[in-house]
Amino acid sequence: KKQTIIKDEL
Amino acid sequence: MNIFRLTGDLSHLLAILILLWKIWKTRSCSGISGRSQILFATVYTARYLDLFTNFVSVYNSVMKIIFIAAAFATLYLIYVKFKATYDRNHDTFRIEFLLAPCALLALILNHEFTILEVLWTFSIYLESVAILPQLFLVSKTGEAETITSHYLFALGSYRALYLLNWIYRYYFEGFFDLIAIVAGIVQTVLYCDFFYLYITRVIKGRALKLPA
Repeated sequence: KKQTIIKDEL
Repeated sequence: MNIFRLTGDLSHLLAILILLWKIWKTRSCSGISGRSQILFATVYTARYLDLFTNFVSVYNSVMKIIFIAAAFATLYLIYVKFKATYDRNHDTFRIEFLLAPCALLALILNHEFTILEVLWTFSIYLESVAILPQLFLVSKTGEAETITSHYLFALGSYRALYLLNWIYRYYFEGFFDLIAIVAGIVQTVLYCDFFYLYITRVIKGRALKLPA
């Protein structure tokens, strides 16, 4: 399932 | 941002600074695996390409720049400035056996088949095994300088703290990223043996010597 999570982690 | 992720990032930053400081102060990179540092530089480069495309926060951008700069500075110290002290004979772990499977897995198992996402996934998988050449070097030499064991402890703790961060985010934000979590568990498990030695020996002021 496509997770359009913004990459806010390092 | 939560306390686990913040302390995790600071632990990561501390590890990188300890390593730079150790090499610079002792003017030697003995006991340090240059190959692991090559993998870390690859991890940060592949992961932080979005540095210029999507801005998250000043903190996020500053840390990314520091991590990339420190990684390449470490490579410079190991392979150029203090090359004579690099332990070439013991730092022999075949990193191609790490790079190829991680690249392959990133192409197959990812959230989205785009350049940035596949590179990010590759960096996540690679980071989980990037410490292997270093742990292999320590096992071959049978010991590690105390400062090097502090470096490893800080580096291992960072991802363990990130696991707590993901538990926190799952319960309070409903956020979870299975790829990062599974890789983070693998990465932290690889340090368990070292954590045991560190807690039982280094904390008590004794040198980190692997049982022969």
